[in-house]
Amino acid sequence: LPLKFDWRDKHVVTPVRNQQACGGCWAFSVVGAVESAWAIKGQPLEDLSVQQMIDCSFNNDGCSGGSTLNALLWMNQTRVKLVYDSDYPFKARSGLCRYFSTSRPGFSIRNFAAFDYSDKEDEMAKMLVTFGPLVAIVDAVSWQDYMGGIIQHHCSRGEANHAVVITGFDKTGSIPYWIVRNSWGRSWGVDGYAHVKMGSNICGIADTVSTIFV
Amino acid sequence: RPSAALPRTWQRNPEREAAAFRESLSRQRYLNSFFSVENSSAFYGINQFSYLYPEEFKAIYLRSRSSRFPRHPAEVQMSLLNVS
Repeated sequence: LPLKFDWRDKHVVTPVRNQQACGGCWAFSVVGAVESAWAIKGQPLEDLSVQQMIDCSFNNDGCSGGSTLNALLWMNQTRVKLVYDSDYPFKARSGLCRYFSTSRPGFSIRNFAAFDYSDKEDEMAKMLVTFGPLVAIVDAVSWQDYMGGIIQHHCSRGEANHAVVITGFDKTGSIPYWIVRNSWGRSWGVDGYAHVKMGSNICGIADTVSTIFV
Repeated sequence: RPSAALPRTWQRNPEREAAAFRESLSRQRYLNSFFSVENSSAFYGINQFSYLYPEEFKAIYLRSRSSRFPRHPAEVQMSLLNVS
């Protein structure tokens, strides 16, 4: 594994978005990972519709909350194609599901893998480098005040409540860390990203991790 | 405004936001008082969420439900070796 790796350097990660007052982090994270997976496969990098997932993933509760696992199960079972964000823009509230013709351009997934990588963060890094950005769920209570630096304290595990995308890692310094894309706008954290210490399952970052295959 | 998504019981007003802001400042001081000697350690400060109490922040933004995932198995580690 390289000491430093970030899918942003390959230009396959869309800009950080802002979920506003919608509790749809679960959708932002899954859609973000699908965008990257398709870009890694050679498709142009495009913003895909988070609103479509919020409205149409029937096994979740839209802006009132959801689970990344249910979102991925929905994508996998229905073979739904996510349309472009411009075709189904984000409204920051749940709405009625809009359906599109099957001939409309869209992006589905082939499969996904969901594992607990606690004590195996090196394996998690391998998955990231091999397949693309990872969907993870973390305990983000202390992230309310986060401004920058590497999160290594004040973060419990076992209380996962927020979905994010892990785009890379950096092991070149004294504290190795994961590079984590959030959905609270670019003004939060480090240009919308958080840095979380690797190797100690800080914030439960390795407990519930999904890899997407397209 | 994030507070628009809050339950009715948490209706916002300037006094409540000011009190939440003061509590945020105090909490940030506390968080920054540990480990400040470590150069790379996280630091905490005022941002767009400072006008919210932690329970409000959690109610609006931390809405992901967690599931228990299986432990990553050794055989998957082996199969990855064959991935180009």
